[in-house]
Amino acid sequence: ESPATSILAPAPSGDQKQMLGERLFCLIQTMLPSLAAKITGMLLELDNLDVLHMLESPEFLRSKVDEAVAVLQDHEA
Amino acid sequence: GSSINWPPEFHPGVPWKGLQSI
Repeated sequence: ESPATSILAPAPSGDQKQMLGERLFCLIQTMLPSLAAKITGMLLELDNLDVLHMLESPEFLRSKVDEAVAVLQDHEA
Repeated sequence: GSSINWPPEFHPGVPWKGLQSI
């Protein structure tokens, strides 16, 4: 049992995204301060379980953030 | 460039609405 999944159990689905977003934002802010709001927003569109995986795995988080940055740059090009 | 509202931005303390239609 992981601490991360335990935070989701009692929460309605909307609140789950909120909690995941708060945690995700904190992590991404340390990596990409200027893009944290957008990257977090993009990654929150993924399944909650994927987001949980990001919170628990720095390597997975990094890979998804890199993907999101690439998509964002392509979108803004 | 276009100014469509994407991606949605998440800000701590602000209720997340995602891509739900406004």
